[in-house]
Amino acid sequence: MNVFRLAGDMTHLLSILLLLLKIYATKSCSGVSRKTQELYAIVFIFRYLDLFTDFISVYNTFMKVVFIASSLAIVWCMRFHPVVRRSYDRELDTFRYFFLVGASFALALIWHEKFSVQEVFWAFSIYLEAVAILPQLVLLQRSGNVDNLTGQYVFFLGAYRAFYILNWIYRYLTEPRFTRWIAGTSGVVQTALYADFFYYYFISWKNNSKLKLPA
Amino acid sequence: RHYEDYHDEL
Repeated sequence: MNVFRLAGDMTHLLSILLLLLKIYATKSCSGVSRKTQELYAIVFIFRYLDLFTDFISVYNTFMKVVFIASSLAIVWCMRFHPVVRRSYDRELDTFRYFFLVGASFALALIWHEKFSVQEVFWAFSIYLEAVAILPQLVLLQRSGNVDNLTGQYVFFLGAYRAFYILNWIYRYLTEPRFTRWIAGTSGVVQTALYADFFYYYFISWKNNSKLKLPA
Repeated sequence: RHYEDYHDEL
């Protein structure tokens, strides 16, 4: 564990807590893409298939449980909670994410650490996470004004993988034969997809104005 | 390579 990876995990945890706070405090999920939440639930389930078979550390197991449980809880709230579900932007959250799932799985069949069920699903979850934010970014562009908590949620969700990139650089420089080609390549693509969001987020922070993504 | 060598991260 190094400071970059710890910062990445804490930033990721913070983003999830911010989203839970938004949904719990406002009893609303307006501006939140349910499709992105569902993609993240798939990402965590298929990435942590090793939850019961490979024990790395208490921290590792604890965080995996938190990520899986929180993503499923958010999807449940957005689908079934009697109050929250009414504020879901159903007509704006129309990204056909089936293609993202299909393309990620196809790529995982081609590029993986090892050709085993667990490793193909692990690579699938890595590629799917890289594009999972797309429905959310499209929704933000369509829904115009973005509330603060939702904007902060997306910001920290994007920042966490940037910290992971620093972590991979640090480990590459300090650990012999350290390579993470699949996670590293995918992580760079994932972070790059946030580039324009980061730009408009910075502008809104600098001008102290409402976050607005151009349509 | 061992499994935990490249799956020690979240």
